[in-house]
Amino acid sequence: GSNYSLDGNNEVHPGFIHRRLRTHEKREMQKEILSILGLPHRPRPHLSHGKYNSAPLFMLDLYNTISSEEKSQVEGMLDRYQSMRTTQSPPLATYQETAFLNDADMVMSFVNLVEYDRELSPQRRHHKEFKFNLSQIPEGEAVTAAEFRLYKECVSRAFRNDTFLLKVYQVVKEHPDREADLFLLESRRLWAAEEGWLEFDITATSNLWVMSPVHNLGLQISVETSSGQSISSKEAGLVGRDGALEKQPFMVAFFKVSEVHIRSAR
Amino acid sequence: STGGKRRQQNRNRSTQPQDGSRGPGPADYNSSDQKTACRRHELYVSFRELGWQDWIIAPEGYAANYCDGECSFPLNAHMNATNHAIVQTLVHLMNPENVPKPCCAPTKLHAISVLYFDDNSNVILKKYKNMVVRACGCH
Repeated sequence: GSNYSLDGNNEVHPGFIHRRLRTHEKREMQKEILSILGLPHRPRPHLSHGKYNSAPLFMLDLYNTISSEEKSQVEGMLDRYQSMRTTQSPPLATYQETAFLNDADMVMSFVNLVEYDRELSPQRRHHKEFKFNLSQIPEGEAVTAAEFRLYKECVSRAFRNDTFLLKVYQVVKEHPDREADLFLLESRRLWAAEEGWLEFDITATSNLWVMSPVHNLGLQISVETSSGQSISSKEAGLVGRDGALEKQPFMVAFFKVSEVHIRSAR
Repeated sequence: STGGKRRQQNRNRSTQPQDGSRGPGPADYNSSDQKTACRRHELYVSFRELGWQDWIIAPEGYAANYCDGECSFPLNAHMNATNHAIVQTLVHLMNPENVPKPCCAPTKLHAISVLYFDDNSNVILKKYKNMVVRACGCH
């Protein structure tokens, strides 16, 4: 980093060593800062899916909300929400997320890990699977809220005036020879012409996945028309892996620290 | 211990405005004292200079700051001296070999938020408490 005096005259304090760090010193400095951040090592993310797809954008949105809050404590939460709504189209973070954010010590977004979509099961039922890796949550963090987020685009003329019934399930048990056992989390009726982010509360499911990773078999969604016909999520306008990066499905969880983090002695 | 009369004088000195001929005002401390006095110094920790742009999304760095300087008598020349620091100074004056001066340390600390990727390309937004020194004082 750099060092300069408060009065801005570039006066260097006599006790402060002002020079470029040597390689090993820089490495030591990195180690110390990582320790402050509570990380055992420097993360090495694989950013092949694009650095700025929907999840990082959503998180950046939350970060900017926090930063503006730190800059101006006098501004009301509602005002910030309103400005967020007017500056972004469509908005990623909603008023609810802002409320969760105020109570959270950590927020984490999870990318969808499923490599292929099972659009048509043997029973001719369209469904789509989603999986998220929640195994690396730091100890002592408890989930206070979690959301599964899907982007819906306005669909083609075939369904223009129709409504869809979207069902979100938690996969309870998988079988090699038949369909998985499912637990219905939420069903929601959507207008075909509707466009924007859809949020589904998966707090209880996420808590189960954090506490017992073997039960993390992912989520499934299915869509039916008003006449009960099963259609693919793509036909219903739900953006999948082949869609725009900034509209990719993801999940987000809000955490509260339940234990005091103590750095180990070295 | 001091007599009641002297204590009364001290009290007057601390509460009444002083002219140039009586007692030490802020201008009486020479500039070197002011320079070495306990105060906050700016120190920017740059994540960019640490070569972490690939996993830290925001911020680019933060003004961590640090406290440095001497906590020497009279402590009212310093910002935010605790009552105990005053006692510590007096004991130090009586026994400078064995008792250290009070410490120049943070009195107000603030949090920062850091947004970063983990190994699985998930994104974490975490609040870190007590990361930024807002004010220093003698403890």
